[in-house]
Amino acid sequence: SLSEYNYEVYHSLEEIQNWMHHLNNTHSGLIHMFSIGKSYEGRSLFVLKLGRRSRAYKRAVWIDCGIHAREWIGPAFCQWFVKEALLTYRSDPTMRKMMNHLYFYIMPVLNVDGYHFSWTNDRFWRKTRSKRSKFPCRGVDANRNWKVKWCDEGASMHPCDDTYCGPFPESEPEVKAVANFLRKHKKHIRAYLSFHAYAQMLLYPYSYKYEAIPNFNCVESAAYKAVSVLYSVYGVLYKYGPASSTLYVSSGSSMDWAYKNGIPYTFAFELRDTGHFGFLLPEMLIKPTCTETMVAVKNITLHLLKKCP
Amino acid sequence: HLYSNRYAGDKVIRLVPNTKEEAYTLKKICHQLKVDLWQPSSLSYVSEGTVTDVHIPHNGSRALLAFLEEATIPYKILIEDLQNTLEKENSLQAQRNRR
Repeated sequence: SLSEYNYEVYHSLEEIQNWMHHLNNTHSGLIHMFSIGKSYEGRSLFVLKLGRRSRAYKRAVWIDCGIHAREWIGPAFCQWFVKEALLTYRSDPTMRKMMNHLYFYIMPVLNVDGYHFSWTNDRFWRKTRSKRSKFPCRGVDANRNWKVKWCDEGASMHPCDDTYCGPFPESEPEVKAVANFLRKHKKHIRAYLSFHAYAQMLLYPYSYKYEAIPNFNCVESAAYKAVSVLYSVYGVLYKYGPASSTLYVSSGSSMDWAYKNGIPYTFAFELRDTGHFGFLLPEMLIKPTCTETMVAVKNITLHLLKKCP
Repeated sequence: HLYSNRYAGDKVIRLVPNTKEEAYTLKKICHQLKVDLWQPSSLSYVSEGTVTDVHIPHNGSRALLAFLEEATIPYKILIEDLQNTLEKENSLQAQRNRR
């Protein structure tokens, strides 16, 4: 049951997928699970569609976690988000509004092969697990493989590098599957959120160049308010701003691609911490991290619903 | 042991090169020692003032630390032994499960 699943521990891919199946069977009024394709190693790419079913037109928000395999707090947050939505839909007016007015497409683990590999072999694996016969190394950086200034600054052409952009854009079946889905549904997807770790930042486009986006005012305002409410929870400071200047320049990112492809509000979260634990964020910090992030995500969602064109 | 004890003796070290020259030599030695970069995501981003977190295998940490001392590049050991950290967290989880 929802109350028996432990959201304050990290779960293997199998556990997460079992959990998704279970919610699909037990919460059909708010959840519908579907697959958007297969990974390189043949695993299903599951997505949860969350929200009150309605025949009326509803806009949507896409949320993905686990683009980079070793960033386990990402998938933990995606699960937390779903849990909060189901548990507080009736009691929290904000959540009820979100579920009634929007659909949320949640992909708890985008890089399923890499995530599984980080559980079983190499805890610090980052990339996908694809292999081209002529190259000695496996994997592509799934956040450098999108078709937006592909393989330019901040990405590597070398297959053994952790920021390898791939042999061509959308070479990775996982990236291709998500890209296809977003292309198909872009008319009603209003926001794209992607969760990574670690740096404690809330980023928006562009990553690939130092230039302000056309709708900077609303995006910046949403980001500012989100980090402010996040800070109000436990006093944890998140920086915010365009990814290129706040973090570093990188080309081929999912956030930039989603923006370029017509989703007007795209963000990337870099969750806790800033390096004390790094990728090994202890499980006892899952709850505070997800609690503060949840507040920020709700704030962004409402801001975009009410204040932005 | 988790992950077949492969991370025994591995360290995570934070480095902040102060000058362009330090950044250049740091990138060179990190490339030679085949470090696992935690942040930033690529050595190409490392320049003066860049907070750089590297996961160095146990057989390379002595060489890296010796280099940093000689070059007087400030560093801080974030994680003394990665395997211990992983096992400790796993042990805590097992205790919680037993409780």
